Amino acid sequence: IQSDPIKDEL
Amino acid sequence: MNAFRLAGDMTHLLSIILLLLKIRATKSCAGISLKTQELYVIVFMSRYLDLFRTYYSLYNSLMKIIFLGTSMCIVWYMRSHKVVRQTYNNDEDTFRHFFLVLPCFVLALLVHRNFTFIEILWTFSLYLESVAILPQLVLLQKSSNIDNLTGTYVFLLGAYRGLYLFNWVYRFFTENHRVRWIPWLSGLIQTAIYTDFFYYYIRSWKNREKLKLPA
Repeated sequence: IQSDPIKDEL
Repeated sequence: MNAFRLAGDMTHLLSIILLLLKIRATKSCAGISLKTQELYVIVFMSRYLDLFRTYYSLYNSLMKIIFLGTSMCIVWYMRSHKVVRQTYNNDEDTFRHFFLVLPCFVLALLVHRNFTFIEILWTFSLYLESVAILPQLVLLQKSSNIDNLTGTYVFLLGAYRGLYLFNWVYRFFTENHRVRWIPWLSGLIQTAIYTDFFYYYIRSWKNREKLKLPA
């Protein structure tokens, strides 16, 4: 899965 | 991680800790909407599904566990604690919050980035969070006497997503310039819903008078 940068947010 | 986002997360954490302390210290949840708390449990559960699948950082995993744990703890206190539950004003907390859950879920099924289980629920959690405060604001309008802790709780809860807006602007210009309409617009609407409250809260703070929302 291409990592989605915004998903490291809460 | 940037200062805006860290400040946002700390503000969010502080708001939840403040609410938990208020409930534990006063053994009362007067003025708090159980429906908003329940909506937040749904928001966190549908957003943090990747908690056990994707490890971003210790901070990220720790905060997700704390948010999930504290929000469920607050709902438990308001529903089941023998003393606190007596102080919950059911007939004042009248907002039918399932009228928020369904449209947000349908909207997430229609408007999303990828049609995957995780992405749909993540999108649903963003839409739901943007309106989750409504039952609490409706309850505050009915409360004749809003205590300071409750007012501060709502203020911090509204401020955190406002800080996230700055975080998204910062990341847009410093990182991959990727446009993300769904979180941005959801966050904008979420913060906009608080403007009315922010105005009365700051005014009451400046005039050193009791916070009162117009009915």
